[in-house]
Amino acid sequence: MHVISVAIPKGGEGKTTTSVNLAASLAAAERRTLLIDADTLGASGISLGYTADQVKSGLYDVFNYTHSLNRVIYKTELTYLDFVPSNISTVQMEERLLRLSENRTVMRIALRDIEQQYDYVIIDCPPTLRGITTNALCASDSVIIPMRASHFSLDALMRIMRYLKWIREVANPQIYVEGILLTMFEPNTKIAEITGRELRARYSKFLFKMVIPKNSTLAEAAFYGRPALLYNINSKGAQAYFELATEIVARDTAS
Amino acid sequence: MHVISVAIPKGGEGKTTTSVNLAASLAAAERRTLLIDADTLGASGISLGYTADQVKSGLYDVFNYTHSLNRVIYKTELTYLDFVPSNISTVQMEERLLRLSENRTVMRIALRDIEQQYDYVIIDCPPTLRGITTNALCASDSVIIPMRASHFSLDALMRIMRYLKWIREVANPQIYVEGILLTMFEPNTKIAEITGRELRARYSKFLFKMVIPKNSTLAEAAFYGRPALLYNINSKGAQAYFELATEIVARDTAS
Ligand SMILES: Nc1ncnc2c1ncn2[C@@H]1O[C@H](COP(=O)(O)OP(=O)(O)OP(=O)(O)O)[C@@H](O)[C@H]1O
Ligand SMILES: Nc1ncnc2c1ncn2[C@@H]1O[C@H](COP(=O)(O)OP(=O)(O)OP(=O)(O)O)[C@@H](O)[C@H]1O
Ligand SMILES: [Mg+2]
Ligand SMILES: [Mg+2]
Repeated sequence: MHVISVAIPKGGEGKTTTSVNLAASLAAAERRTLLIDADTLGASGISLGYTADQVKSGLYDVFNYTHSLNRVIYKTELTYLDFVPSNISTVQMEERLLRLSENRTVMRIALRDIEQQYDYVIIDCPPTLRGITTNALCASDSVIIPMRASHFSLDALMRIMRYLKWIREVANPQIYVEGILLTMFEPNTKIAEITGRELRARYSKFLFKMVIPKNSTLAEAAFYGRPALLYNINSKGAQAYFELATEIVARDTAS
Repeated sequence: MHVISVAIPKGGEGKTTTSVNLAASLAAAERRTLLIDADTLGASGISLGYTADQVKSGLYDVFNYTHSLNRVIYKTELTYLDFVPSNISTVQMEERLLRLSENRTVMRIALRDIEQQYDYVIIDCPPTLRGITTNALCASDSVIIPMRASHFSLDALMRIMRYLKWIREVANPQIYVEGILLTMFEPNTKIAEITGRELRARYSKFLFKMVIPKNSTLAEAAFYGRPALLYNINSKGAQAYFELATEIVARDTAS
């Protein structure tokens, strides 16, 4: 089982869009995939069409020690894709979750239950590093860092790279960077050029070959509660995420 | 003194871009303005060209009771704009700040020191509701809610509207919604149409008349560490934020 966190301590970089569409693409390639929504807003759930009343339990309940992971797994429209909603519906639950996640091993221990059931686990993280993201990083084999072309994103990238060094030292020596993924990419703009230059100079060995283009289908699909490949498989967005999934599967098959 | 928080519990909606460019526009209109960066990443600081080594103290130190607010105020290129950096440079400081901000009155008490010095205080909030954002809302007269056209943003809008009811009951009866501001707006797209319809149906009285268009100058300006009106005053982005500032000043003058 390959556990991948999708994280960067900056908002709006495409973490949820990447998690949902990568998980859906892996499922389309018939890899047994579990998507876990660790984001307080529950954006992955929205992207798959789950409404608050359909979700009775989720990741919150695993951290609250009232449910095992197996009991909070929901089916999706895709045969090979299952889903764990976040189920963090109030600010008070958010506060409690933050305290419960100070124990960095909750997620890692919970994932042991399902080791034989899935080939891939994708964890959609909130835009912070501490708390539940730390839990996810301690439980992961690798991390995908989605980012837009922007000055803020480069700073956020630096922060998570620094943080991963600390995670490796204190909690999870094996975690590696699966790759840095440029999202909402608009070529031939000044910010794309500056960001690209900076990334090639400092992080070239971590950059994925492919980028995710800015593509309205990806944002529209979330309105209709479906991953892009079920909403419009011919869109550039769906194709780009399918390419990402193929790249990750190829790496795993090779090693 | 009019204190305005810029907040929504979703990442990447334009909180920092709005805070920086609104504050700069108010300063250009010769209102004495203080911009406070309450975001852990320090994106407002980046937008004004501050690098980590230039910042010796900031909001963190006010919450840590080592500095009064007056001692963490920095000058900017604009005569009427001062700035308080966040100065939250490590995850450990972030953890500590979260605990310190459980006392909801720290920011309100700190702002009393400067009541005679400024006409406007703008607070750039992180993409969560608890912790420092709660502090900011308890200290504010009003709140601007920036949002993109997206399903996630509508959910996040509902959450903050619900939270504001609670804040009014338990901590700050006077806080009102200054307005909902559509950012990175691209007309004639399906998501703009769906989001617009939803907003007009449920929140029409809160919507600002103007929207902030998607405009690459706004993202580029952050690379050069300047507000858009200093980077390229003729850009649509700079003009739109100047219009927003004019609207807010007009409301205050009228009442
Ligand atoms: N490639 C793309 N093209 C166009 N829009 C996109 C693309 N990727 C994401 N979006 C849109 O950009 C916004 C931000 O993306 P998303 O919510 O996935 O980011 P995030 O990092 O998960 O945000 P948060 O920090 O709040 O968790 C959403 O409205 C989403 O629909
Ligand atoms: N009107 C606009 N046109 C084009 N790009 C924009 C616009 N407004 C913001 N951006 C860009 O979109 C990204 C997100 O904006 P910003 O960082 O201001 O959002 P935020 O809500 O402060 O994010 P966070 O949740 O991380 O604090 C940034 O890269 C910014 O440069
Ligand atoms: Mg997300
Ligand atoms: Mg911000």
